[in-house]
Amino acid sequence: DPNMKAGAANEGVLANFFNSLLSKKTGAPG
Amino acid sequence: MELCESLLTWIQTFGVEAPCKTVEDLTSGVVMAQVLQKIDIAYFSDSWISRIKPEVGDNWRLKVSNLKKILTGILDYNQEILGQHINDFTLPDVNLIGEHSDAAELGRMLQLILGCAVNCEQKQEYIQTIMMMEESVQHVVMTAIQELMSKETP
Repeated sequence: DPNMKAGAANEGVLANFFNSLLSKKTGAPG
Repeated sequence: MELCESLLTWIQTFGVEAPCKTVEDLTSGVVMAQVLQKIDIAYFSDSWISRIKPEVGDNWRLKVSNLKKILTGILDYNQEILGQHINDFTLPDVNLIGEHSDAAELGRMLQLILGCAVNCEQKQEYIQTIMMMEESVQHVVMTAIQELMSKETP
């Protein structure tokens, strides 16, 4: 089903983005 | 409008005391101040929040005064705590929010608060909450964060 595939791809994009955000180092240096 | 609607849904996940269901609920700035305090209570302390007038009614001047303090607080937080400047981002027009409950401008104000949430020390909690939200909301949130990230410089 193309809709299901598109939905899964969409979920993947979102998960990738937010996971990368979780691992991003933040905060002022020092 | 889509940005404002989605971020209004997101702001409700903080469970603050003040009502936060509609654009009008947010124009006094009280909800935003309470959310910022949840994001970083050390920076947005009781002393800071005491400068935000809680009972503004329909007085747009008081609303704008509150919103100005909040916008300044957000920008200072970005610079002093997160160590980043936001360049080329058209800042929200607080007069339009206070006087006319402008949803587009409110959306941009909430976008800046989103930037604080996903970069602060407790960001894990906030990002995980976003990941539990409806996909359409997550999409808008992702785009809003990406836009901010493209304008940040250390």
